[in-house]
Amino acid sequence: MVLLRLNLHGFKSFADPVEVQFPGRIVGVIGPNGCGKSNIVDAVRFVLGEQSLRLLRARKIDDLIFAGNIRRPATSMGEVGLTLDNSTRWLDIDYPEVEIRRMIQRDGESRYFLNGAAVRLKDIQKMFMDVGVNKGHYSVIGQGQVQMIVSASPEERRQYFEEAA
Amino acid sequence: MVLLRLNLHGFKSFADPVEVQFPGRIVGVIGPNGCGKSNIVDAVRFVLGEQSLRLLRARKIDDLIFAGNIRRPATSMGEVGLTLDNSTRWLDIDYPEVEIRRMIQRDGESRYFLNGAAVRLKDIQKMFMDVGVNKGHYSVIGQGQVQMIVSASPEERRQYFEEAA
Amino acid sequence: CRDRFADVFHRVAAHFQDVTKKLFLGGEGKLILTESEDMMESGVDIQLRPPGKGFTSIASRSGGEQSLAGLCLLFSLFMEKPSPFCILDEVDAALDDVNVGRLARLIEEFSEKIQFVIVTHNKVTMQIANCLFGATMEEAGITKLISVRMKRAQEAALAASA
Amino acid sequence: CRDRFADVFHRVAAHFQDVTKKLFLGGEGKLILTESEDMMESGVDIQLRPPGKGFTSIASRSGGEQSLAGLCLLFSLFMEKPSPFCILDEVDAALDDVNVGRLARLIEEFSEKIQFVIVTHNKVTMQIANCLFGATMEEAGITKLISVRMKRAQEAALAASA
Ligand SMILES: Nc1ncnc2c1ncn2[C@@H]1O[C@H](COP(=O)(O)OP(=O)(O)OP(=O)(O)O)[C@@H](O)[C@H]1O
Ligand SMILES: Nc1ncnc2c1ncn2[C@@H]1O[C@H](COP(=O)(O)OP(=O)(O)OP(=O)(O)O)[C@@H](O)[C@H]1O
Ligand SMILES: [Mg+2]
Ligand SMILES: [Mg+2]
Repeated sequence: MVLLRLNLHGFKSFADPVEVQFPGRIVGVIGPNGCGKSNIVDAVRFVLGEQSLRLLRARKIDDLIFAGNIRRPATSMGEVGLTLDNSTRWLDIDYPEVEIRRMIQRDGESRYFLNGAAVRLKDIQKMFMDVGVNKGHYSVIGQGQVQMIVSASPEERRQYFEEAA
Repeated sequence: MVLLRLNLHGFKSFADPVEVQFPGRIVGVIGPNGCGKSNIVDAVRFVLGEQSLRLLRARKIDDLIFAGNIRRPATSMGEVGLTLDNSTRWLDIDYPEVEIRRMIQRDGESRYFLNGAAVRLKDIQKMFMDVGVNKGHYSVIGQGQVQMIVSASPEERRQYFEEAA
Repeated sequence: CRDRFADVFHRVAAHFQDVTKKLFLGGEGKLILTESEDMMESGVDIQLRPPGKGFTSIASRSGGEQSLAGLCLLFSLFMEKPSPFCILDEVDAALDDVNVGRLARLIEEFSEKIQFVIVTHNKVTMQIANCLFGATMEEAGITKLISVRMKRAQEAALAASA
Repeated sequence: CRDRFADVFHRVAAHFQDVTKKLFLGGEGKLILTESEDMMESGVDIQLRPPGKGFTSIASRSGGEQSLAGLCLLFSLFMEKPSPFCILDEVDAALDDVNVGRLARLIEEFSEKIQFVIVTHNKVTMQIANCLFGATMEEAGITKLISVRMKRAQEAALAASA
């Protein structure tokens, strides 16, 4: 059970700080259409270092940051933190809990932090690639992704295998 | 309430003759995955004269005719009949009930019948186009079609409007 | 040709405003020409303002919001070129219970003039059917149809929406 | 490069056979290379034999059958490159109640080694969650999360599957 909690603030529809806890082996997320469930899924990809705007369901960087509503202004940046249990040291880093945090600004600049210390994207990617979590490409099955692999041409489908290599 | 019944025999998974009745204003079709619900929808498009294999979820003509199972051989042809109530003469033909029937053979040849009399496809198309039923293009919303119009490009979406013109 | 498209577009856009107001209680939708100067080339954009939110292109909305807006457009095209019947195949797949209920009420409203055949797995949608037929495959690969009692489906739907 | 793809392909194809047997009780699936001679260019086809039916390409199957097969492939790729957690967003949308139940049992089986976060509207799927969180927007456009009692969801699910 490695996921402990996900903290979001300023990311997409999370204008206020929200903490998602993962207290069990199977955690369910439910709620009405348009309330932010898939935004939570996007946040996990985001904090794991996803660079493709398409996979983050965004057309420009701005789309990742809270755009404001009738009463509240847009925020200038968005931030997501994912805290993982590392008591078994499955991640090659000497901490019992590991928090990865990513902040993004409207100019597109992203900053990454590992337990509070500034790091580069590739440090985070390396740490995860060693244990099979590649930007969440296999760990995250997004809404509609099942239909996509079914309707893909045999050649497009090959790319999924090449990514798993 | 113009739909009276749909008769299928040899079309897709309807190896044996099946009659679907439409005794109400809102008729529900339910059942497990893969049992033939969308095949009924395809049958309506088919009998209204649909020529596009893609819209009939077929890759070749053969796919429209019962392919056989472990115990039963494939059939040589498929047939669908749709009977409509014409007591208000909404269709420009002097019968209180109108039955359109379409038979298709493995060589691809289709035959059309109006109340038992052999007619050409364009006779049926003309009768329906005058009352707004154009091969079921607006009357039939297939599985996944809603998502298609949403993910279409603005230019692709224009075609839907051009068809409605 | 350009005039025909322009006429159809404006009428369908008017229907779209009305239908979206019904499906998005407190919200609304707009159809926008991508090239308002060039009717020969213009595409059609879908903009949506769900209740309380701002207008954006449909692309930045959730799966269920997109589904509802797509249905509004298909219904608007249908109102432009109406037919006495309409067949819907699992159009409720992405919707939450409240939206399934709103769609069901819209279908009931249209059913005064249009006869519907609705394929669904959703127990709330099943409630508006006058009669239900079940597709089964007792013999593998061969479809049979059976009549299904409304009462049992209704009880399940009432419990499911509780 | 060709050897790597070939190795990955064969291992994933083996997983696919096992997983499809679990999701299609009495049925099975196969992954087929489109160009078995030319590993540099070959694409991957999905063939499916639902219980009692014959083997065909996934393209001639129903929406729900395709969905189930697509999930089997994604799980098979996942087994090739496992991660300690897996996030699923509304993957049950096209499934009937029996298939939702089979998917739920498969997830429970995997959950011994993998932690799952599952977004769903389906009351049968909700039953396997140890805990439920509800995303809400009391203030328009702003997401809040609340804890949801399992019991009420369970009662609704039991009634829905009755
Ligand atoms: N940068 C942003 N600022 C404000 N709101 C945003 C931003 N990005 C996305 N949203 C909004 O978040 C809302 C919720 O999206 P999300 O896709 O998470 O819904 P969902 O709960 O998954 O719904 P469904 O059940 O329909 O899939 C959408 O209306 C979307 O427009
Ligand atoms: N020509 C044919 N001969 C025999 N079987 C066929 C033929 N064409 C299609 N089928 C089969 O009919 C089955 C049912 O298809 P259909 O798409 O109608 O299912 P459905 O009830 O809509 O299911 P779902 O709920 O998953 O959408 C499929 O397994 C398909 O392979
Ligand atoms: Mg979603
Ligand atoms: Mg179907």
